[in-house]
Parts: sequence; C-alpha cells; structure tokens
Amino acid sequence: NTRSSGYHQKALAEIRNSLLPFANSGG
Amino acid sequence: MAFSFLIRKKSTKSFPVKVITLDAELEFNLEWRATGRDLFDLVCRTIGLRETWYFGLQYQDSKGFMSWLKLDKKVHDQGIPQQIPTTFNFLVKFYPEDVSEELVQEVTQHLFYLQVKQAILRMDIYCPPEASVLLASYAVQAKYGDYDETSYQPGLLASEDLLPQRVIDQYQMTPEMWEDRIKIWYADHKTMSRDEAEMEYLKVAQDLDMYGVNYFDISNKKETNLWLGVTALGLNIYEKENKLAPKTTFAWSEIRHISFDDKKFIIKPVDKTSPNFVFFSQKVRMNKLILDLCIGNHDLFMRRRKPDSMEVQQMKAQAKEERSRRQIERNKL
Repeated sequence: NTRSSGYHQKALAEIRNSLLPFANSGG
Repeated sequence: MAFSFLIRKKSTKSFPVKVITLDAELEFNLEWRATGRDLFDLVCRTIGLRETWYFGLQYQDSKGFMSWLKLDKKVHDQGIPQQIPTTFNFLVKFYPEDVSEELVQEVTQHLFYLQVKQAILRMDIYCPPEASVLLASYAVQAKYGDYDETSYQPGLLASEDLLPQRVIDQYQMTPEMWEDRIKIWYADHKTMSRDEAEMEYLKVAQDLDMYGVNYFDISNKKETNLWLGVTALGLNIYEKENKLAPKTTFAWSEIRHISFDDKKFIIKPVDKTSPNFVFFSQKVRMNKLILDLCIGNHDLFMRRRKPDSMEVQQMKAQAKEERSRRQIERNKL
C-alpha cells in the first residue's frame, strides 16, 4: 500500500489544477 | 521544629510530574533526586516507545525560555518553574532524513504524525494548498478508515479541522467544496491502515520546506537579521523575509567545528580555505540550545551512515513481521 513519490506528484498537480479557478485574486 | 521537618521530608521524598504527549497525559511521582534520564526513560517505557533518540522533554524554564530537559542532570537542577505538578511536553526533538526508511515502530510514527499535523494546521510549517488537501485526505483515512459511499455523511469533513486557515482564506470555496476535493483523494486511499495513512502523510509532509527545521533569530557581523535553521542534514541560513529557501547551507559533513563564546557563534568548515561563518544570537541561552540541537542532529547524521545497531535491526525485523501478519489478516477479511 505504500505510495510512490510519482503518485504524490500527480495527486498534487491534479489538486492544484482543481483549485485554480477558485483562487482569490492575488492569492 | 515542624518547619525543618517539612524541609527534610521534601528533600527525601517525591514530587508530582505531569508529562503531556500529543495523545496522552501521564502523571508520575518522581524521586526528588531523579535525573532527566530517569523521567525520560519512565515516559518511554510507559508509552512503549523504543526509538527514543528522536524525542525530548520540553518545558519553559523559570525565565520563560523554551528548554529541553537535560538527561544527565537532576530534573530539579534545571531551572524548572515552581509549579505543581511540574509539567513537561514530550515532543519530537530531532527528525530523520527519511521517515519511511527510518521510523520503525508504529508509536514513533504516530507521535511524529500528530506533531507534524499540529504544526501544519497551526501554520508553524508553511503548507501549500494542494499539499494541504492531500494531507487532509490521509488524515481522514487515518481517523475514519475506508471511505464508504453508502454510509458517508455529507458534511462530516466540512466540520473537521483539516486545513490551515491561510489555505481556506486563499480561495473562494465553501466548506462543501473543500470537502468534495478532500473526499476524492480520501476515496483513493481505500484499504490503507491507520499507520500506512499516517506514514503517507509524513512522506508528503517531509517534502515541505519548513518541515524539521528549528529556526533561530540571529544576526551576522554586519548586523543583518537572519534566520538560522538547524536540520537533520545540517545548518541553513535564511534571509529574514524568506523562511522557505535557504540562502546558504552547511551540510554536517562540511562542518569541522561548532562553538560559541557568549553571544557569538562560530561555524568552522572542513575546507580550511573557506572562511568561518560567524553569527550572533540574542542570548547565550539561545546559543546553548542551538549547540545542543547541532550535537544531537550531527550524532544522528553520523549514526545513519553506519550499519544499524542490533537493537534497531531487531526492531525493524519485528515491525516487518507485525505488518505482514496484519496484512495477511486484512486480506482474509
């Protein structure tokens, strides 16, 4: 069940993209 | 007469001590002449901790300065405040270079997890939004176990303290929107046990820039204010406005000697052609603490570069056995 750093990098990139449209201006 | 009797009684008897770990409060009666090590060993035995070298007992001394209890000195000779019970926090003092390689016992991992999570939620460690969401998903897996669509109560996560306030403030998102994002990843962690989820949490957290850094307010010869960071790998120097990216680093292997004289602190590099790095801290007391952390981190750095001791080898074998036994049990279920 251990996760590779590749899994975490991919997850972080996906989350970043999903949050992007909601960022406060200047945030 | 009665007065002198009381004093004599106090000097031969015990005193109450409270030790706060991140998941328990322990109370002991300690002999008046007990050393820091007596108390530290008592705590480790009580909570079943064997990887003792990462931890310490922290307290505010009578002058309000944060201190770590010295193990080789009597508890009472260390300027502890006159409060009843005498109270200490049992905390991670030193960090490994790689959590998944080095932390063996579940109890060790759990205490690290609790302390790092607290530091992230209190914003002592800067955590970017995407990492905050991923960490939250592991924290939920560790707390609630597998995601189950049929029994999941909407709003469950929205009411939890899962994200740093700074992250929430950066976005125009409702609690439900945050919950949805955390839930996607929570569902992806299905079948992960508590200790696996906590380990994944630590694996993500250890990549954060401020993880495992002890910061000290210092100034250089030109009286420029800087941060000194003491870490598992060496010393970092940061500009005052940037605690994330060090301006200079000294790996432990590049440092020949470290010493201080009053408020002046001197780092001598191995390379004798390089100049010494000299800085000043506000208090001698702070220099003592910096040196104590340097010695401890350097010892662990050296130890990691040698073969494991028999004790650690046994501990690793036991932990591996225990994990595979549990895995087999889980597979059966």
